[in-house]
Amino acid sequence: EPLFHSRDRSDLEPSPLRRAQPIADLLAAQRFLSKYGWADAPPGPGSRPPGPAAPRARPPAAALAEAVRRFQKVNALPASGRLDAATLAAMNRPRCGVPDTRPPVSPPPRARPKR
Amino acid sequence: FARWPPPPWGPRPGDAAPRGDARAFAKRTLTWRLLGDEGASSQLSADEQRHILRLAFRMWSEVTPLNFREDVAAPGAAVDIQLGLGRGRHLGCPRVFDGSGQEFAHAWHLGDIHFDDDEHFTPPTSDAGISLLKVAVHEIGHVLGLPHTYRPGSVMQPNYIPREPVLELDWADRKAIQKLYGSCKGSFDTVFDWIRKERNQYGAVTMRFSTYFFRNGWYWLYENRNNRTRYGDPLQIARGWHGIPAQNVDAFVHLWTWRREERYFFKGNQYWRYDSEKDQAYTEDEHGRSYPRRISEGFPGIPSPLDTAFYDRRKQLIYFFKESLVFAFDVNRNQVLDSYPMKITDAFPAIEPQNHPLRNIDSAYYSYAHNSVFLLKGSAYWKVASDKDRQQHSWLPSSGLFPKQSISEKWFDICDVHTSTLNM
Repeated sequence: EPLFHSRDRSDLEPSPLRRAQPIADLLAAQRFLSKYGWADAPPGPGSRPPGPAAPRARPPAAALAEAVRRFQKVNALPASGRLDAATLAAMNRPRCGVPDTRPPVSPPPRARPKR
Repeated sequence: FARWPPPPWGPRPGDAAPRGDARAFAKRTLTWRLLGDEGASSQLSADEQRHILRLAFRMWSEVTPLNFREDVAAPGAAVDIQLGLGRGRHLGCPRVFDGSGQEFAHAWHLGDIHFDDDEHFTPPTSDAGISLLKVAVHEIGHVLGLPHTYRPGSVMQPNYIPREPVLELDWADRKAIQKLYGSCKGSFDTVFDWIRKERNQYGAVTMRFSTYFFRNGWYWLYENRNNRTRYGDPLQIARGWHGIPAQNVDAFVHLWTWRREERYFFKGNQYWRYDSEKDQAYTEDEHGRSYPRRISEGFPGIPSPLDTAFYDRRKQLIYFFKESLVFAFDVNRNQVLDSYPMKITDAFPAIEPQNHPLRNIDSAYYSYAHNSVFLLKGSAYWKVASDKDRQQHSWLPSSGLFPKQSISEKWFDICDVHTSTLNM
């Protein structure tokens, strides 16, 4: 039984084992921004650099700063483009998992009901 | 989400509006189900969860022509919206929850809703934790097709905002969802303003009024100053009004002169008098004569059943409508005026040719908010030219009817809900 002492279980503490990893560094922030539609996905390990024919993409730092700036603006934070403490705090707030800048999309194939 | 492959089977029947609007369900009654076992929460009882979800669906139903019905019997694939709670990897979902904090739920457009059971979901009555009701209302908005917005006050803000004063769908949220599903339309049995005498802080008697819309066995209080129905309406007539018929009321008349103040409900060939102070229908008058009474007895010369009626305070006449005729009843002489009955088209002539309800009016309603009489029929109304109108445009015929307008564009969001949620 999860531990609680008050009748309505309002003092129920989620087990420390299952806490969301705080967003505290650049990579976690990048992942947050791409997950919620503010930036493209960060290059994964082993991905190949774009070929000479690919259009010149903005340097990743500039693109990231722009994404951070847009995120800061909608969250009424100073749009500095820098990952300051207030921006990280905003990223750590409880939120819905649907992306912010795109309408929700169609459902994945449903799981088969267990027999 | 953006990376999901499109569903291999294509939209399910009812997934998208056949009118080509793929962003909205085409059906107007949608089914939902809370997944049991793995999908149930470890923090709230299943009944509590289902009650909260039922309320969340009802809140969307109160502002759209959509109805939501819990379906615990049909095969899973036939249920429009499945909801479940889970931890980490859950319900066969390709998206893994992150534990307590940050992501507390997600949803798919025209699809399912998942809640992260590592979050501390609480009932609406609790100030602690994350309100399951608030999150459910938000995620249902996604399922119906609404994206996130950062507009303050919207239920579609991506972040959870604890301790908001009230969880209701505001004007902009309503307009957003109605862009996808349209607004609520429909006819009414009767519409009337109910006057309340109150004493203000100086002890002086003041008059306030609320507007009521009756349809079948339900009613809505319309808050004119907020341009919407009362939060939580419709209610059942029998719950709010005592001793009158529980449904299909034909007319309401508030007879109000210097010496008299009487309120009557009409249905079939009978009428009831209502006691505003005791909030119930009289069972008998001061002479011991019982109510309800036959209309022909209390209003000689008036046929029944009626279509509708309204009271003109200035002329001290009650206009009774039946089929294509209107009867003007003099309340002081207790008889129909000699020049009546008249055809409605003669008594209330059309200002624009061919633009007239003609017969079988649903409701004739004098609005204190608009100082005008309206004739309602189906989903349209015709406004009767008031004295003020005629002072500005002297060519207007007396009691002329302006061209028809849509009821739902003057009185907003008077929506049905599914009968299973009526008593919430």
